[in-house]
Formats: sequence, structure tokens, C-alpha cells
Amino acid sequence: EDVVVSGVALDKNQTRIVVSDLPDRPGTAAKLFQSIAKADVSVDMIVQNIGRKGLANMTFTVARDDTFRAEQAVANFFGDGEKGAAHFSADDIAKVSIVGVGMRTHTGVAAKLFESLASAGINIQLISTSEIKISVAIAPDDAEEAVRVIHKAFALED
Amino acid sequence: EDVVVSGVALDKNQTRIVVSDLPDRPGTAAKLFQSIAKADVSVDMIVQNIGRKGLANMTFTVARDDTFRAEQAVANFFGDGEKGAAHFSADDIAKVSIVGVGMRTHTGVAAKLFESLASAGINIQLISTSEIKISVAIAPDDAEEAVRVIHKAFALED
Ligand SMILES: C[C@@H](O)[C@H](N)C(=O)O
Ligand SMILES: C[C@@H](O)[C@H](N)C(=O)O
Repeated sequence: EDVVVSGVALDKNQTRIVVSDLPDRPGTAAKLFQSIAKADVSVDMIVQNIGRKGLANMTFTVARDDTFRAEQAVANFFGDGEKGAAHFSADDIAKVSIVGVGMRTHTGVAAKLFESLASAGINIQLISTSEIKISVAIAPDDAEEAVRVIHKAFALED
Repeated sequence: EDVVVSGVALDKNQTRIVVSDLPDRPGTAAKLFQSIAKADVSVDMIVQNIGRKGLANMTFTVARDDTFRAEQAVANFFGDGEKGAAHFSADDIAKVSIVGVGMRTHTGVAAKLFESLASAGINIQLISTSEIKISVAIAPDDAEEAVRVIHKAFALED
């Protein structure tokens, strides 16, 4: 399958909310997202990596205007006794994605994306992929530069 | 946007490779994926969550048959001096995804998916999302039960 990276998408208007040291057992993610859904907060990215020592971190991103409501939903989740060692924090991010067919079978595309960001000294905070898309979260100040170097790396129209 | 969860996809044949305690600075992801691309290993999911204390964990999944080659690619990456405190491990997983339009704006869909897995006592190891898909990694032994409870939760045809 030939890879055609057809474009770069940028959303500078997101906030990432990291809920750390959650009990890594069935039901935790369900309770957290029940609380977020009850608050009627739309979530964009949801990222969870493998836990360690029985604890896991979950990160989700929301539109910046929804940050306060999302934080309240997380606080309500804690109020229900789920706490343990868990804590949460919120920070502004920009989400940059490359879109195209055949992404999945081409590790070279991921390497090229990461190289272009590294060349500009841009640190990757979050990574999430699907068959047609690779998304990364970076600092909002790096957004324009990221789009510029990715356009260049994949020879996309400006 | 109405949500239409149109189906459940299952891939029981994956391995997750976790590379832990990587230096969380520009260039690390590029070097790791250059090594994986050089070994011509196709990667499915790539998941990275926010780092802590300057270290980050990156997880990627490959077809089970590619495990050995992927592990060698990671070992080569370490050989280049990138190591630090980093280490890696590999485990079999099953990847279960729900697919449909409008997923992103409906946190309730994510909550329902997580609830259905929790009801079956299935622990979620990894989560990765896109506009049209939510994917989770679970233990391979839980795969059939996961598909069953998700079908039921979203009233999908068997
Ligand atoms: C951390 C969270 O995902 C947990 N493993 C669960 O299944 O709910
Ligand atoms: C951990 C890795 O993603 C690192 N932050 C980088 O930008 O390469």
C-alpha cells in the first residue's frame, strides 16, 4: 500500500487533562468517563499507556473553553471515592496530525514525522495513531513551526 | 452529530512493545522509529502519554510474527547509546476497536465502551482514539468476551 500523506491538521485550541496514578483495574476508566459524559464535555484524544505497579495514567484532551467543566467532572469522579493516589493537572496543548491512507503499514512515515519535529527542537508530549492518522500533542507555541517543518518533510503544498 | 457505532473490530494477533523511561526530549521518538523503520517492521498502534520527571514511555504494537524483529530494532536503538534508564518488554495483546462516525463528540460512547469491559471484569491496558474509532488493548484471553459485551452494549448484530 502506497502511503499518501495528504495533509496536516492543526488544533491549537486544546487542553490536555492528565489523571495520574489511577487504580489500574477494571471499572476505573468507566467511572471517570461516566463523570465526564455526565458533565456533557466533548473529548477529543484519549490516551492511556501501560500501567506500572498497579497504577495507570489517563490523558484526555478537550476544547480550551471546556477546561473548567472537565476539571470539575474529574473532581466529581474523585469525590466518589475513586481517589487512591490519583491526582490531575491541565495544560494547554496544540494537536498536530498527519493524515493519509496506508499510514499503518509505513513505520517510515512515523519516523519522518518525529524527525521533522526533532529537527525543529519540538518535544512530543502525546502520541496517538489510527490507520489513517498520526496525532501528536506539542506546546501551543510550537504549533506554527511544527506545521512548517511537517509540510517541508512531506513536500505538501503550503 | 449523531453517533453511529457501526461495528467492532478485533485483532488477537498483536504484541505490544513498551519502551520505558526514555529521555523525554526532542529526537528520542525519531531515533527509535528510525530503527524500527530500518528493520522494516510495520507498526499498528503507537501510544505515548505525558512524561514525568523527564522520562516518557512509548508503546507500539506489531503483528505477533514481527515481535522478534521489533525487539531487535529496539535493541539496536539502545546500542546507539540512547539508553539512559530505558528498558523494554513485550507482551501479547488483543486490540478491540469500536468504529463509527461522530465518536469524537460523544464522550458517552467512550463511557459505554469502558463500562461494558468493566462489567466483564476486563482490564484496559492501552487506549487510543481518533474521530472515527476508539481502540483498546486487552489480554488476548479476554478478546471473545470483550467482543460479546460490546456487541450487547451497542446493540450490534452478532
Ligand atoms: C486505568 C484503567 O483503564 C483501567 N485499567 C480500567 O480498565 O478501567
Ligand atoms: C519521548 C519522546 O516522544 C520525546 N518527547 C520526543 O519528542 O522525541
